[in-house]
Amino acid sequence: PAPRTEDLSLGVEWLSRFGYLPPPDPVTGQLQTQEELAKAIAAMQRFGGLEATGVLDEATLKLMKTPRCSLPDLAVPGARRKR
Amino acid sequence: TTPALTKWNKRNLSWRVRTFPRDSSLGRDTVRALMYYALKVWSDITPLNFHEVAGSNADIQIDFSKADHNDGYPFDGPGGTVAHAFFPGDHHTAGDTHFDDDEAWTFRSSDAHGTDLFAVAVHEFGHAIGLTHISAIQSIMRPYYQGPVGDPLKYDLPYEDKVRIWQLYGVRESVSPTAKPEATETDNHPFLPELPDNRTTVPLRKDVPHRCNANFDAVAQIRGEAFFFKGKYFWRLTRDRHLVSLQPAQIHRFWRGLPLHLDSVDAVYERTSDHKIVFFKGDRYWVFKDNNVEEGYPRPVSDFSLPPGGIDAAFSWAHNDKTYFFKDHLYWRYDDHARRMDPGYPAESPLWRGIPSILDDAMRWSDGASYFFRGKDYWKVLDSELEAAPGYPQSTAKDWLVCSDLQADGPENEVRAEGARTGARSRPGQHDESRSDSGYEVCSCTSDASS
Repeated sequence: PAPRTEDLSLGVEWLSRFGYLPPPDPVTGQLQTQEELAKAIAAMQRFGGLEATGVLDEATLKLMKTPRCSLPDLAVPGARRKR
Repeated sequence: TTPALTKWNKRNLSWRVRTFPRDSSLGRDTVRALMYYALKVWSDITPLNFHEVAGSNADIQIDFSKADHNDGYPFDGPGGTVAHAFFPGDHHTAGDTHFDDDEAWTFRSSDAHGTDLFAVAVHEFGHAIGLTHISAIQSIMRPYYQGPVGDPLKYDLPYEDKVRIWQLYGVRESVSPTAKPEATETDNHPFLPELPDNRTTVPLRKDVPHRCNANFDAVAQIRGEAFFFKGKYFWRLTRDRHLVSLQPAQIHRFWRGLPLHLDSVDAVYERTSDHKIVFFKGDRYWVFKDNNVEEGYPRPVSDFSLPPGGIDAAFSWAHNDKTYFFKDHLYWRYDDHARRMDPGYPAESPLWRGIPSILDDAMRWSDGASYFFRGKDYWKVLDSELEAAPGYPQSTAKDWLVCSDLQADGPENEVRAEGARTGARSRPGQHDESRSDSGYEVCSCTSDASS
């Protein structure tokens, strides 16, 4: 099944926050493409030890809700950097 | 993973806990001790040295903050993000480490819902010295909280993390890549209490005294906390009279500088003039600054104009700020500020009516009262009164050492209570040693007596 809208929203916010997606352009408000999103999800899944399907499934959402460190996992060009 | 961006150019780094958790069950000393041990994990294997400092210029400033705390990385309440740290660098926040004060921080807790502070601190200090996140399942630098990692005193970093930190700083000279260094007991560090856990049956070594059945060698208030000494061991109570651990700690492991063969102490008190701690044993005494002995000790008790043979008890009376020494039926009054014995002493004990003329020890407490201990009992003298308060003596074990009626009569009764629920009591002083050889104590760990 397709992910729920709120899960998708949470997923995009989470992926941006931890370095898997560049943050939305504040000027244009450009949305992420489906392809970029799938790649980011797959990267997050690989990093988290899940099967890299690129699909925002239950296991992926569960991992996203796991308590964690605030620092990003990947340094994405254009993403805000801790240091 | 991303390569490390920066590393420290210096090898000696200072740290400080600037703000503590506000509503946590963990005391400040425990938090400091956990930070100490979490940093030690890294300094054990690298040439980095960490030193706790008091000022505001620490390299690694540690804070417990909630929500938005003005560093651009707001916390999000319980769960979610639990902590972060800034990588090394020239920026003033480099190395700073922040924990979300909305988390339920725990240590050695059986509560699966809490967040283990030591485990998170080891991870965050990894960032503070330059490590980024890694996906390796075993690594402490995985971004996700994975639960407690065990005893802080025994924790050994996973190999992936050792290799990565060695790539940044090299290997500590005393460490081979495959060996864990011997723990050093020479450095000054916060004391990590052994918090009571939820076990119901704990093996009891035969040479370890039982807190509920002891008449204590010495009792002292030190830095606002109570210390009960018996043989080679002591128990510690926090300012609110919460027993730090049901199990006693070994004296020489905490009070560094006392002889290893010292089998007991006679009396202990904190000097009001300089807050140093004085230990007496026989004809000698030691002065401690914090928990390290001062240079030049032991010294003879004749320094106090006390006769050879030592003392039974020592305490500073809040009423006149004088120190009283007791030996058998005699007592002396000493001026710690002038460092001389007051004239006219020794005098015949007791000065305070209603307390025994021979004491095990005495102490002043934060309620302004003085407490006198003898055998299994204690007496309370209010403020400047010269007579024991009505209703005393009371049981030291019950009121101070978190023992029930049955426990206060000895561990053999605890076992009996657990099994047969007999409720039988032996009279104070009538403890049958042979019956305590069961090798076990049974404790509920839930008693809130006096706590």
